[in-house]
Amino acid sequence: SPVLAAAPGPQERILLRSLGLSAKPSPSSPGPVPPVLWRIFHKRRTLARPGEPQSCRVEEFHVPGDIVRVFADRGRFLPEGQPPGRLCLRKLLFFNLSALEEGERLTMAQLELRFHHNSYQPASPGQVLELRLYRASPGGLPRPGRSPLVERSFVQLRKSLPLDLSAALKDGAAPGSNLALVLEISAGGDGGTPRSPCGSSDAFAATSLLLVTLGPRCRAARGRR
Amino acid sequence: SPPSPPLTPSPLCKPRRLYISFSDVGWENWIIAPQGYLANYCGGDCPFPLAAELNSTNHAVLQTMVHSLDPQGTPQPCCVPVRLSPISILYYDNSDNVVLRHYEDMVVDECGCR
Repeated sequence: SPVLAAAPGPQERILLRSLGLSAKPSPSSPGPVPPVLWRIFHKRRTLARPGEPQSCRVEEFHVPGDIVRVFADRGRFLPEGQPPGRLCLRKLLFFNLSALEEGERLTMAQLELRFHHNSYQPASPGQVLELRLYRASPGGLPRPGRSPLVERSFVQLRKSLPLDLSAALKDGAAPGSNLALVLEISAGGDGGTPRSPCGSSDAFAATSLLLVTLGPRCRAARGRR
Repeated sequence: SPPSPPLTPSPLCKPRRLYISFSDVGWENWIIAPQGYLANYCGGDCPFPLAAELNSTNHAVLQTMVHSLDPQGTPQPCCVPVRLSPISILYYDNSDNVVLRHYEDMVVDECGCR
């Protein structure tokens, strides 16, 4: 268009900054759009009536917020550690949260684990799968002596498993410029029998972190109210 | 944007059709949805005597009166947005994250003389 084509510099930069962006994004490896974001987008589009006072809330999650972001996991698989076969899966989950702006307040954090098979289950029936999530140092190791942020047992894991991290991420404070977690999945024993290896880690597909934040504009509006 | 129907445009202040297509401004590779939206703009005159439907302030009424007496010295009031509504945009940010963000004041719903 004549306007931006002629002066892509200052004018476009001002426009992008008003949209909360430091520069024009040029997605190199754009991931799929999570269905929940499409649902929220379409619902807002159909409900939006002219002049309707849009609140700063994300009704789907029942939390305040005007910005929903989904961060892809940039971590790697970790060696299972000793004794071998104790763990089905051990992975560093690493999220680059530098896109969060000054003044944004975190109101919800949800980790989503996705598995290839429709269900990821221990090798022998009757056993449980134990899932633990630790905060890690960026080097990818659980901080010694720290209790897990999340500890859950499952008879089997479905294709998609959401884990609420809101409380664990100190609700109200947007995390720093990145977030490192260690995910461990093991086949729970019944105490007597040793843990046996469970489904191989190739059942694991991907992880993403969904954050809802309240931007400065909404925070100011709520403050006034 | 598609040509608006050939109506005789009213000279008075009111919302006018403006469709913004993100591909026209070269943003289509990072904005996922919408592809564009009806933003509209305000255009038209605020003549003396200001009619009631022009949604004007007392000050604007007085200004039009002074303008009619002294057109060179005092301009007409301006036709500006008085009610706007938000839209949500789904896009990839600078780190390839998927973002759904709510932006206020993106669509002109009503204009007025100010």
